Amino acid sequence: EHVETQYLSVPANSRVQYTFPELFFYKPNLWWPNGMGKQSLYNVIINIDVKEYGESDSWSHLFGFRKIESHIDDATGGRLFKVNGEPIFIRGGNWILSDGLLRLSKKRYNADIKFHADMNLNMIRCWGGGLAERPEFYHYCDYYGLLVWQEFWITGDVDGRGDPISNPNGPLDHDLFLFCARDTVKLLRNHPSLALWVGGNEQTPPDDINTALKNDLRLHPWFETVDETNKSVGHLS
Amino acid sequence: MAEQHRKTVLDSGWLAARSTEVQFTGIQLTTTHPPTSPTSPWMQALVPGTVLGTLVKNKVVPDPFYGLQNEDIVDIADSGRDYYTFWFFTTFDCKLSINQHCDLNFRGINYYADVYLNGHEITLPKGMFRRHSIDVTDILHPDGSNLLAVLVHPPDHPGRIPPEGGQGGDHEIGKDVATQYVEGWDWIAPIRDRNTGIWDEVSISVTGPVKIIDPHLVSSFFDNYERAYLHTTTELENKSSWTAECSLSIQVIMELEDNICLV
Repeated sequence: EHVETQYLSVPANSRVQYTFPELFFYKPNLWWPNGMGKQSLYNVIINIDVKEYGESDSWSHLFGFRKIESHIDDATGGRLFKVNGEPIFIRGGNWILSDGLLRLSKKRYNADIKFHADMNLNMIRCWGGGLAERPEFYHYCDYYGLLVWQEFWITGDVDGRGDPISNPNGPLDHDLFLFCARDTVKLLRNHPSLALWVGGNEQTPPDDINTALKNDLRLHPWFETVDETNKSVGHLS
Repeated sequence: MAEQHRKTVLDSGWLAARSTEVQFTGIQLTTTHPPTSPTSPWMQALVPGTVLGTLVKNKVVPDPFYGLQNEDIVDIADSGRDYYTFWFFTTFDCKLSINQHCDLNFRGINYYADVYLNGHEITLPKGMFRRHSIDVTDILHPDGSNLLAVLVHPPDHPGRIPPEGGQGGDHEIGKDVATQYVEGWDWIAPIRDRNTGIWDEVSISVTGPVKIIDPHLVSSFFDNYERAYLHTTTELENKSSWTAECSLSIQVIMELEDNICLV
């Protein structure tokens, strides 16, 4: 029942954006972090056929149905997380990167991330002085149930703190920073383990970058919908 | 991971050489004077990987992670940028049929590069954390065999490590959009080439006239998670010169265990 086909024309030499009518699921198997339940994953496959040509392109991604919420708790000042409406006690580990010379491999990611799951952790925090981690990293976090806190490329030591104060206005090219951030979000946004984008380590990015990131990453108003029975407010997961 | 079903990863058969030791241009390397084997100044290259990763693999420099060997590797601040500006070269087969299109994709270059394919030059803009996708349909060789050379340049501000070291060295690297630990931190010594290189996946993807780009999958929930919706948006690019009448389909399959699917 989870197949949908739409017919459309794409003008010559053009690039268009298309949104499918939403697909309905009754009681889908939810994706849960390590220690809270199964990491149920669905394989989403998109194909496009062109008349008088045949199949032109196809794409697939493992997807997990889950809703992750977090907010700063007034009493403690700490960030509280909920997954699928259930509060979760975060047991997290710091992650810088797999190898200082960027000799990255699926095998190593699999071993490293399974190790974190075996240590009974349920979150990995990717430090801002390292990398925006790679799809292979996120794939194994999806698979083993490690939520990911992913920082952008700002650190206190290098951007505005330290002694002497360094690069108070961050990188020289803010447009380039935002271009890279947007492209990174597009690369990683479909992974169920991605729980939180964070501006930087021990430092807020320069105001213009921070404002743009907050704006780009806010909950799309379209998903702030009220269910026709007014029983609940649907949320972008 | 997201899978493009027409993707061929180019991760073998690469050669590398220091730019100052190669007397040919990118156009010559990809037409009349391609390197044919790992003979000096060319060596087997690690792609994806960095310049230093390739030098360590070929034992041109000691492994920086043993003892104080990192001290034996010249730092880019002392050697100058050209010393770590490297050529990477490979060949690949790709023969297109009518109405097919081919993209050459780089998922990560640190920090920018000049790409040469069969004598054609394309410049990849700066930034370590951005993908590059080049439509190479019109510059592939008809016989299917293609020559690719990539000249990779280090970050603009590699900085200089102060004698006392410190977190992020002199912090110059922070002026670029690149990983910041490479000038050294409390947990790692400075990375001598600042991780210059083709540090992530290189691939070619072959599609028909219309290509799927960066779909976005979003789920929304109602009635205590009993009712859920999958919202899917994608970009589509029609590279042909005629309007494409398309049927676009989405299918969702429950992944049970490793590669066993419930349809």
